[in-house]
Amino acid sequence: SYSPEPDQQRTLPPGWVSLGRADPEEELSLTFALRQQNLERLSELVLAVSDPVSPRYGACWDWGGIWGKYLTLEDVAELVQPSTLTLRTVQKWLLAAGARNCHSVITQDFLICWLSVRQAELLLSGAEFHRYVGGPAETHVVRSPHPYQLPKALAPHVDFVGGLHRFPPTSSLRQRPKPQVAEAVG
Amino acid sequence: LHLGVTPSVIRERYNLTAQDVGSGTTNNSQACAQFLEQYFHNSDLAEFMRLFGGKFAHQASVAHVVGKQGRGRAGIEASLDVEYLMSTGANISTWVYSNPGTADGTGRHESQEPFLQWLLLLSNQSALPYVHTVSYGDDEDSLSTAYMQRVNTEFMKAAARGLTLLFASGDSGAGCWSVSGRHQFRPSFPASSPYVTTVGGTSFQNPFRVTNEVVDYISGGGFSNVFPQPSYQEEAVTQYLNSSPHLPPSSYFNATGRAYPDVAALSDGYWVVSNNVPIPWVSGTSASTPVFGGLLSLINEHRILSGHPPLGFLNPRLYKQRGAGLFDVTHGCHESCLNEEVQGEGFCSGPGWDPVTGWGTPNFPALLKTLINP
Repeated sequence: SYSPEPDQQRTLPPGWVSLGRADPEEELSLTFALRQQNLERLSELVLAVSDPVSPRYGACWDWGGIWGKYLTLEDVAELVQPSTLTLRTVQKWLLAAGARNCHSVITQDFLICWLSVRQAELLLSGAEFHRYVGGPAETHVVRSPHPYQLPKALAPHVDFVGGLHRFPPTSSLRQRPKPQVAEAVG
Repeated sequence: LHLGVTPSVIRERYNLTAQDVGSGTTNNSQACAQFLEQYFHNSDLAEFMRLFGGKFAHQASVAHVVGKQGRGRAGIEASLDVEYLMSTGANISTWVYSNPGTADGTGRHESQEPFLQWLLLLSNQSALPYVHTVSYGDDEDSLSTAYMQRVNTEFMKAAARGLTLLFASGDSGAGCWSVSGRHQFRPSFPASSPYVTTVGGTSFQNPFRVTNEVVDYISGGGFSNVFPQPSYQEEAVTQYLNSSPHLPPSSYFNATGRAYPDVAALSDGYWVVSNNVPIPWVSGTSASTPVFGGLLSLINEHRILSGHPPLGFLNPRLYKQRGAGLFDVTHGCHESCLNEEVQGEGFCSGPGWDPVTGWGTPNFPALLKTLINP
């Protein structure tokens, strides 16, 4: 097995409290980021449509019959969607683990599935789900303080799994004290 | 004289006239996203516009809300994002993205990551606003490389589609952390992605007058430890590193990394209406980001009316034009490590591009002139 995110921080952010292990039958949704294709080509296209020095900058292109300067979502999907092997391997792996209600996006490079905590811990070896509460809105989340591993066979097919380690962000807006100025303000 | 930043102060400083508003006749649109499980209330927006929006045509409600709007209290950040995006990008159709609560009360946990959910939305909706302003950032060192690389690819997908993504540069200046006993600056992601436009923060030289701007000491900026410097900014960054009289010790930052921010706007002393209460002196780069985003929406409005495509990913053109159309900010430094060596000072602004305010703040008529043509 291998760890897709060995360098992901897993320490509890300030202001969050552990409520203990999650109930094995509790349900949670996980996001599987599937390996995409043709990223070199994507990078070239971004520069072609964004860089004024590119000979194709500003030109209108025939994107499969649709004229325009930019790609449509369907063009992007056609370019980056995962290979059939990736889609089939990941779906088989998830179905075998009992994942349900899986749904994808138009570009097919993300898969969101619902599993019970028990199933998720079997699927992602090493993961151990705990419940936490914190943040300004007293948000409840389920996260794993331990790293997860995937079967080595999945290494060419999955970039990372979302929903295990990263906590909701906090706001950095501040209300400052009213500034003082030397001269009197009418 | 003024008692804090309001839409009139912003529009005066950035030379927006009462005519500089959306026409209401195009398919132009803009969006703001925040992932704090905060909500905004349309009633706050209406009250804000009643108090501060009298001098320019504006919409008093958002066109589209993505994500469940809770019945809870409004959050300052969510209120501020919408109110100022719709004050500079006035009379332009506006979407608000805010993430639903994570527990829907049925024992099922949306254990999703709110920012990831927003990225999935980008990959699942063909018709999206052209400009997105996003107030979200994490320290690079707290995120896995696999996650940051993949998110960076998602930004490339958006850029290929002609979407303009603007991220706040962060509110901790250069940041600071200790690596094997030595202090270093602490870059922030997604601000450090080479495929987004990052917005820093400024203050008025005199907080009660519309004057020139100086660095707001919180303005996030620096050099990525993950993403190499993109070719479009090499010349500008080299120029800064060769000419700045105030450079921190080189051991504090990675001079070959993607440098940010790219631009800036006022981030200090805003009035916000939240839960029906006007709140003064709110500060942060999550204020400057919607301000800059609204101005780009206005430029898109003119481009669309002229039959041109929207701006899309702005950075290559921005650096090519060497900041034409922007007020250069050349005074002030942002904060960093409180130690003997740097004494709390990070990078300092200077002529041209700098890692505190980028190329500077928008001068609308001049910026429009440089960006209206393809």
